[in-house]
Amino acid sequence: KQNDLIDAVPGFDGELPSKHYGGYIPVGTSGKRLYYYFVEAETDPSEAPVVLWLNGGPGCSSFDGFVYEHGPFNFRLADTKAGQGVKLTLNSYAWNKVANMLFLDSPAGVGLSYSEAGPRDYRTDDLVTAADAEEFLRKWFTRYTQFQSSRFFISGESYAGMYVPNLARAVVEGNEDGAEPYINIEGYLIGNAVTDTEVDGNALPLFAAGKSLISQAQYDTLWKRCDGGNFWNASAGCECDELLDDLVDAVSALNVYDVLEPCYLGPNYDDGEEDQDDEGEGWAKVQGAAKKKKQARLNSLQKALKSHGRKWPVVGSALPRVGERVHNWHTLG
Amino acid sequence: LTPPCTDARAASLWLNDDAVRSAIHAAPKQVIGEWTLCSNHLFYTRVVPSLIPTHKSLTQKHGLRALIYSGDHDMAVPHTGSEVWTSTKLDAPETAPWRPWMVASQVAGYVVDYGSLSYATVKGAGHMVPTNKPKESLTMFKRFLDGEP
Repeated sequence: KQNDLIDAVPGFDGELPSKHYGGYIPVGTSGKRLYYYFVEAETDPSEAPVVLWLNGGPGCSSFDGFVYEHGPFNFRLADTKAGQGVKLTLNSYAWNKVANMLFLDSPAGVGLSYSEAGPRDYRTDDLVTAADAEEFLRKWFTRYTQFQSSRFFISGESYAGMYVPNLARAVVEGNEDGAEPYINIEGYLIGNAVTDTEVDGNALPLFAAGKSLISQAQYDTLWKRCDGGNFWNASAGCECDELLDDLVDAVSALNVYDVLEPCYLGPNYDDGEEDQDDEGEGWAKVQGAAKKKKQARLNSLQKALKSHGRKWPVVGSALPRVGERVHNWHTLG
Repeated sequence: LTPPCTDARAASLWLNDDAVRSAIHAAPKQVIGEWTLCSNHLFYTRVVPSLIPTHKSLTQKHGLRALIYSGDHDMAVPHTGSEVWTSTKLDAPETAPWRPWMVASQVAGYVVDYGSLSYATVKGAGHMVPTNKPKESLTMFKRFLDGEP
């Protein structure tokens, strides 16, 4: 454990507000080594729960959560004399404000996790992934004995909708079978969780109609032609399948992960090789287009509000002072 | 390697810096190669078509608490699917109805309880909820850990 203690983090100036640990734990017998980054809670880690975080994919690194979602730092690209660098500042909304956060790259072959046996160990499935992660957890709690009695939760998002329940089941069943050490699991949480082939497969048309990305008439036709909303297993070439293709075309220019956000590099960009110059130019273009779109939206919002004769505060205008009464302000909630 | 629309430059630069690898005790690039947001080494097979029976078992038989949440602007795993399976496939009674949940007097999303499993939306968030709504996410996370409504 002491060998895994992180003294300082490049890009961050100052003292870490809690203890950080990083390192490998071997699982299986063929040389798989799973990487973890553990951030102790900023207040009273001995009383705070331990929460495991898993990103999805399958195949995506949990450093996505660490860097972009709820890790201890905000990461910012910065120009330096030597080129582009990364500056780290403390994240006011880091989840380790209230919990001991354990980020795990899983399965082997993802992120910083690997196998000494090489690619043959990167062939895996839901159950092997869960079994390896359970073994990791029991070894981790053996290394960090002071957290063995802590309340424990498993969390994640996306394809971790598969990882998390499978791992929770492995932990529960392992506990029942007497596996050591006992893991004091209390619950789990999952965001935008992949769960069920049929239900997930039927979700997009209703979402697209509900967000007005397609018309209600288009949705109604889809519903009828797809056997009353049975979208997920349409036979190739049938009318339902063709209409689903139309739907996908209609939304394909949007950012699939957030229909309100601009799409970095465009939705069809698939060049795995990174070219910083091209990326910068592409990003600047996307940002510029997004800025114009945003201004257009603001203009139309202001026109619409004027036509209703209301004095709504809009983005960029002065906010009301404390105690100042603003007509209908509270309905903005 | 990188999902569409995703800017992974900061993470890629940082995690492929030799000094960072050394500081966080990760294997060097010469041994395990470049860090990428998503792996192209993996040959992964999905063998469990549905996790709904597992959710039922974990929450109804083994007594675990669960929070399923959705950023309501995500189109990759839309909230419409999660709402369907949590409301109709768990065979669990609704113990608290669909209602707004608040952060600083603002509606942060909606939540409904089915026994020890809650389903919540986070308004205006995409697939990576804490990225878009950090304050609301931390509040939701803390309330769940503390067993608060």
